[in-house]
Amino acid sequence: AQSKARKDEL
Amino acid sequence: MNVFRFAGDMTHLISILVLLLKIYTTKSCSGISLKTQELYAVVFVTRYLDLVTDFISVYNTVMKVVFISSSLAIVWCIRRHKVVRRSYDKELDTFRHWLLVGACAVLALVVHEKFSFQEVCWAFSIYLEAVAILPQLVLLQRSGNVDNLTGQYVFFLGAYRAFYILNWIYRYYSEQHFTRWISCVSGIVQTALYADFFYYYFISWKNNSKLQLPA
Repeated sequence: AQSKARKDEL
Repeated sequence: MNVFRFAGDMTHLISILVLLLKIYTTKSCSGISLKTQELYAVVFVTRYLDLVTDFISVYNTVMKVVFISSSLAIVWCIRRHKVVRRSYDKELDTFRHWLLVGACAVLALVVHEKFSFQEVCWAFSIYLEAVAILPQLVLLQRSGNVDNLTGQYVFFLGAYRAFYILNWIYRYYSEQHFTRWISCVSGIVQTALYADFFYYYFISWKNNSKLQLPA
């Protein structure tokens, strides 16, 4: 979850 | 995903489509800085290293592929396309952009979220994107009058990061642990660099006159 939240922006 | 970020991504996509439209319809890249386009290609390649390793969503993957392929295609067009390359303002586009690359690389080695290859590359791409527009703005000042599509391209490119600032504010208040200082500070610097362009763009729109940037 943490990694997913990290770089979800373009 | 929130409406600000979606609007930002769409505005960014529109800026790229406007640039592709200009190059495709006029078969010319006059007024376009090859150096800015090369910097953007570096920005996308270094930022999306996780393209194949870290699947976020179909939207995320598709947009990354679109950004990387379009930026490389535009650089190819200006460098190699037999017709387009003739209209490149080589003698006006003289910004020493590799200095920007070096400075951002040093900064990324010093300021990053985690000292790993991918994280340092990501921070590097964030810093580089903030200054990537400089060669283009310098070229616009030197080339005097700006054609409509080029003006619109720069306008949408500047507007997209402003939407992202609203997105960061929204996420800061709606998600507990959301802090992304590197993106935020760089995004504010990036948008501020467009301030004078936005001013002259607004004046030209209000007076319905040709966009003129003072030399």
